[in-house]
Amino acid sequence: KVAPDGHHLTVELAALLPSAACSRRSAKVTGVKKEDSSPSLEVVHRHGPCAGASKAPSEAEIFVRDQARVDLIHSKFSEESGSGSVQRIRPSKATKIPAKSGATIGSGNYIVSVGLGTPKKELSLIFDTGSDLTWTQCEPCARYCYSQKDPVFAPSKSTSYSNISCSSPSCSQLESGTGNEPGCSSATKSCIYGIQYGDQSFSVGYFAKETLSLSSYDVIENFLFGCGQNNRGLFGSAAGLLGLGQDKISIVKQTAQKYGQIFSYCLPKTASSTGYLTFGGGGNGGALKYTPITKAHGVANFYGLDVVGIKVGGTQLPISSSVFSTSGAIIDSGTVITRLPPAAYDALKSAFQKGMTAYPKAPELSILDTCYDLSKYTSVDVPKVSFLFKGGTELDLDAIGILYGASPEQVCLAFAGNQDPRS
Amino acid sequence: VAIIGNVQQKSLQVVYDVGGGRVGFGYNGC
Repeated sequence: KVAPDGHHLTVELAALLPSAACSRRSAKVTGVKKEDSSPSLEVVHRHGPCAGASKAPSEAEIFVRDQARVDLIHSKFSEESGSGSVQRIRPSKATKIPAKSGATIGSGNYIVSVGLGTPKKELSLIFDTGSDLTWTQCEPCARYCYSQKDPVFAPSKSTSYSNISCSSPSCSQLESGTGNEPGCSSATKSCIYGIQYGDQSFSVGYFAKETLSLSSYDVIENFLFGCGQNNRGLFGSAAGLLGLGQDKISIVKQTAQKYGQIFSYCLPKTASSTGYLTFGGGGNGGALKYTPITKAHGVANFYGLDVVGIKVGGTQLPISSSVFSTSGAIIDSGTVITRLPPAAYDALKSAFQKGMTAYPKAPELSILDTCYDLSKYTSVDVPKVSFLFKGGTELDLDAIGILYGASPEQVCLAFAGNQDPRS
Repeated sequence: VAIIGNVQQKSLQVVYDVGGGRVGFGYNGC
C-alpha cells in the first residue's frame, strides 16, 4: 500500500517471494467469456506452478538468459560504423551473438494456451512482443522436435490445414518477419520458413495456414504460422511462440480487421499467479494513460517508447533528457529486468539507496547490484519509483515492479544499467 | 478500518493500440 507520505510503498515481504502454489485468477481466463467480449487468454509464468513446471531455473540462470536476450536486442540496434545511421539487423544475418551456454533468446517467460486446427488442439505458446512469427512444432518432426508438454500438432489430423505455396505472396512476406528469405520445397513447392535466434536456437518448417482458436467464440481462419519440422533450443516445454510484434505476419497484424490491432495484457504478479492476454479494445477496467509508440530508432518491429524521466520517492531525478533520447527505449514482454542508460541507472540506484538506509545491505545477485537483507522484517517501506513517458504519462510502479525477491536475505532493486549509453 | 483492496495484488494492465500508435497503462484493469 502507499505510505501516508505518498512517496513510499509499504510491502509485505512475503508478496515479493516465490510461492509453490498456483493462485489462479477466477475470471478472464480461456473460454470464460461472453460472446460479445474480447477474447482473453490466461497467462501463466513459464517456470511457475501454474504452468506445471517441475523445476524453475535459478535466478542466476534467469539473468544469464535475460542478458543474452538484451544483448541480442542491443545488437539489432547497433549502428553502422561511421555513418551514424541505424542499420536494421536481423539476428540470423549480420548479427553475430556469441552463443552462451544455457542462454536462450527469442523466448520469453509467459505462456498462453491457444487452439489450433480442426478439431482444435490446445497448444501452450510463449507470448512475445519482441518477435513476429507464430510457430509450433509439427508432426512428423521430419528433422527434430524437442520435448513439449502438449502433444505435437499433427497437420494430417486437421481438416483446415494447408501449406503455403512458394509462389504465394504470403511466402514473400516471411523475410521481414523472420529475417530470412523463405525456402521452397522442391518436391511439393511449399514455402519453407526459417527463424533463428541469437543463441542459435531455431525453428524451420512449412509456412502454412490453419484455423486458430483464441476461445470458442473467437476463431481465426487461414491464420499464417510456422509448422516446425526442425526445432532446437531452450524453449522449455512450450509448443512454440506467439509473435506479437509489429510485422505483417504477427498475430496483431493478421487479426487487424477483427481486433483493430489492439491487445492488452496483465502479466502475473508472481510466478505462482496468473494474468491474461486479451485481443481487441474495450473492457478496460480503469483509466488508461497513453504514450506514443515510437519507431524504436529504426527497428520498426519492436515497440519503442520515449522515457523522459524517472522519479524516486516523488522527486524527479536530475537526469538530462539527452540520456534517454540517446538510447531510446523499447517495451518487451520477454525481458525480465528493465535496463537503463548508465547515467539513469546510477541516479536511480543512488536515490533508491538513500531511501533504503534503514535496511541492511546484501550481496549482489547476478546483474542486480543493489540488494538488501530483509530477513528480519515482515514488511518494508520502499521509495516509490515512477517512470515518466512522452506525452506526460506518469507510471507508478508497484513494489513487485521495483524489487526482485530471491529470498528474504536477498531482495534487490529490479533494474540494471547498460554499459553503453547508446544501447 | 475496512480493507477493500490490496495494492500489492493489483497488476498493471498494458494496452497496445498498434493502429493508433500508442501504448496505454492502466492501474485498475486487471
